[in-house]
Amino acid sequence: TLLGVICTDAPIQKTALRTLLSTATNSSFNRITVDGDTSTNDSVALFANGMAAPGSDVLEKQSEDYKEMNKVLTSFMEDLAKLIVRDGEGATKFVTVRVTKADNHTAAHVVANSIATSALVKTALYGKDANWGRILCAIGYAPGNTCIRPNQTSVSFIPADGSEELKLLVNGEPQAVDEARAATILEMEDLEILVKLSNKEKDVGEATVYTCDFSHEYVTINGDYRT
Amino acid sequence: RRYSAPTDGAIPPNKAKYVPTEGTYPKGFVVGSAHAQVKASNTKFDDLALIASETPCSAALVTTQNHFQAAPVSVSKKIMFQHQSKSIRGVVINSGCANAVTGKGGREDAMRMAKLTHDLLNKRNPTEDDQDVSAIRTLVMSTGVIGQRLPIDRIEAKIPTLVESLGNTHDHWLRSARAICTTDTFPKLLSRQFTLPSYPGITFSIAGMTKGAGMIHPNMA
Repeated sequence: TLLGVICTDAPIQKTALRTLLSTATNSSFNRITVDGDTSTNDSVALFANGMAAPGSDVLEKQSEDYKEMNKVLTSFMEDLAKLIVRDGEGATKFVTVRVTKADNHTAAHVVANSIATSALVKTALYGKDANWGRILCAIGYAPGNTCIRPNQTSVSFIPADGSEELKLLVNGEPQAVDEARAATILEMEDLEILVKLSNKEKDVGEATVYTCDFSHEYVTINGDYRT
Repeated sequence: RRYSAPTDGAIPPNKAKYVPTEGTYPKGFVVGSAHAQVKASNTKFDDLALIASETPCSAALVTTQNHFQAAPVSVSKKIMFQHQSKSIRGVVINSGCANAVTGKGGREDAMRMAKLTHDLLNKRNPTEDDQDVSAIRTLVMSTGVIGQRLPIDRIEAKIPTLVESLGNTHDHWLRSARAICTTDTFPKLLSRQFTLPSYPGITFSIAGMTKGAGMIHPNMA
């Protein structure tokens, strides 16, 4: 279960507060996954008491203050959400799945989710196996109208140390993978999987989902959680 | 096996960098924690947390879209609806038992937990608004095992201690963040300061705590 409580002493009008929380949630807590199970209890509350500026006008929607508050809150909640993924049960890796050049944002999100929740992708990451075939498989079965074009799809690993990306698949064609370099990249705690779904010049649809690997420890923890 | 893992409460060395040693916290908010032994096997760690504003404040809430919403989710949504998201005092949280799929009795337990906390908060910081309105303005959250009733008597017995524990130091915030954990290996707490264009010379603060390690694929609205 995910629980979250956020408090600020900024003066924010209640309707603005609701929209701020909803918008920030959609690009933070709703973009993480550990095991693909949606809890019965997930809740995030945001409180604003205005105590830092008593007697001031309250922040309302569409103002410059609202836009700034939206940036602050979204960035703050993204950082909180990432902490959950870093502490996923049994997790040893923090993985960013970024899907670009999709037909729209929804399609990009669906594809990113499909990769991020694939048990076989996640076990390969735990085993430090650069198994890009499993990533493609998860892209291919993503539900809904995702308009996948196999001959335009590219997949890379982006190393956390800022070194050059490792291309695994380019326009549907597998690349000669330097297994030693792949192993080095997969040794790092952080990893980004970059998927380009087309060769479009303009990046129409893009989405990022944060996930972790899937280890023996997850089964150990959850095999007897209730008792 | 882990519960409030690791069982000795020690933070794994590779996670220590994510736990803040200091913070800047918003004015007028107080937080606390207490131990009610919600889960029988947890004999050591606080499992009740309270985050409250010293004055009634605006609030917003997003919750799971799972059709089997837990009792505290239903109760908190009802409280928010009744009071139109304003004059809310805070939120009381227990870990160890999710109070989910517990039917009418579970909703009554969640209501009792919220009401007692709210009454004690009102005694601590009475406001004009509260003297006229007896309704509950404190939200409630639970996390832990699904399908079991809350040990509500043990929880109620510790809520006075919980309210007495309220404070606004970094240690208060960290202990409270720790109290909402289940299988988490470290408390998740962040704080930050920021400014807004129309409020020159004023520095605002934001602080937040979260928990979660398993059953994580949120889709809240």
